[in-house]
Amino acid sequence: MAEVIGKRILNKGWLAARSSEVEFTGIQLTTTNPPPSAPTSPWMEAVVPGTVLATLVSNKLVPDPFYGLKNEAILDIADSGREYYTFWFFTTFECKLSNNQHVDLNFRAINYSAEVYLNGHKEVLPKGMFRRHSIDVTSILHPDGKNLLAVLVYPPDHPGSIPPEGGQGGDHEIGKDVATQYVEGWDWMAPIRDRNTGIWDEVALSVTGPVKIVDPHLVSSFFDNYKRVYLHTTVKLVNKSNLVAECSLNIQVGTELDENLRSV
Amino acid sequence: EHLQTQHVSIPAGAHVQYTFPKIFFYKPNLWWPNGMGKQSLYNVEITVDVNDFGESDSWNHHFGFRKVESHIDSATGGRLFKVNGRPIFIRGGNWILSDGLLRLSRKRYKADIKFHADMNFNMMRCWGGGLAERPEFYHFCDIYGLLVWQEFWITGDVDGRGDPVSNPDGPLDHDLFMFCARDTVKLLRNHPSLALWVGGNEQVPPKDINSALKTDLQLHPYFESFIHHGSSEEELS
Repeated sequence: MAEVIGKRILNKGWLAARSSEVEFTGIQLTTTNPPPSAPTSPWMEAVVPGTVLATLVSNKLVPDPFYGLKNEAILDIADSGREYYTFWFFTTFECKLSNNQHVDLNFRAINYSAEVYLNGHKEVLPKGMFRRHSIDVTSILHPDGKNLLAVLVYPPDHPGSIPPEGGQGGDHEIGKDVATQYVEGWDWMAPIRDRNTGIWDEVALSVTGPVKIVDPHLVSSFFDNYKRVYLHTTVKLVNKSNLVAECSLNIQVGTELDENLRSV
Repeated sequence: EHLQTQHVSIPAGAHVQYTFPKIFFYKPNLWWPNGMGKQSLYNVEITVDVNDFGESDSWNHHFGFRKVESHIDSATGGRLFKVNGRPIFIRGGNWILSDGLLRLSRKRYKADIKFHADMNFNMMRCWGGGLAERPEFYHFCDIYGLLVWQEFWITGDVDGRGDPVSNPDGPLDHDLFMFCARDTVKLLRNHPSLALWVGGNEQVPPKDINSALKTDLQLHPYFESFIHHGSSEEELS
């Protein structure tokens, strides 16, 4: 059955493993050598969205850092090195497209950079904690079967180190990256050992027809003491097909009355 | 009047930007912050149908009609806010994130933000050393009437202060900072709770970043024209 137009969130069935403990490449993981579906070491169930540390806590491999002084028992990235918190994340999904459907694989945020492998194809996701990534995977999907997705996530480039006395922002190295800065510890917070490395926000597939809507912008203007009001709407449209698209573009503004009722 | 269809022809492989004719509303229900009135929200749905295919894509978002103004008061040095023309006494709280392991569920956001509203707050300030908050955070701020003061990622880690001294010129890659800033604005800009963008925590960003942020975030010339050429009755978004 063909996919329904819209978004499908991929937040279940993820596995994770420390990269240094995985003997296969991303291409092998997503073709000939995927992890076992019932995770065995070094693979474990992963928290996505979440951080590497969230996954380790969830699997009881480290104590919960927010209880007592247990954060002290977790190895800091300054002592372990970045590779210790460099992790593979893996999942599978099914997606069967009909003619002229297209699908994007969207990551709403990753900290800090990543390599994405889908069915043996590689895509490098650039650095930056606060940016979205969107990959058109239409031509990569297996038409009738399961799709294998692996993501190798690297920590920030400058995780820094924490002086023995702690202090505001540790040694400040994290500020060289475009990433959250509280993770080296602050006056109100202990250092976060993995510096929040991970797929920390939504992962989703978005299925569209030949034309996709991107980042609409809504603005209002007010006149006559709020009696006369205008809604201004701009959208970006992307035609993914190799033919001219003749489109009807519709906008409808309704009042929410209840969960599933609205007036127009 | 609140339903509009336009015909658009898009060349193969092209990216186009399209602006709808403006839609008129007579006395719409306004969105008010917590304690000043209702948080009235409208559902805006955009769909695109393609000949010989049918519905190709759709998008929807809750939208609130509100006008937020602020300025620095010369007498006190404090920032004063007005919402929909009415002065508002800000009762705000500092916010970093919901969970240090970034397990940021809708359920958790809802509880956290409702709690702030129940405390009679009307603003949350997202500190520059934390996150650009997520759409789910803003969704519940829209619902519960919390205005949001969102800072970009500049703190004492990137201004030459601290011991040891931090890098005085912000993050190493200024282009990357601006890319992330622009993408974050596009992600969050339609939320009525979003009240103010701020360059960073307690300071001004490096000169080039500050200048680029100010340029990118200034009002579009179309709306500026209302200020310069409009009648006295006209007001600005």
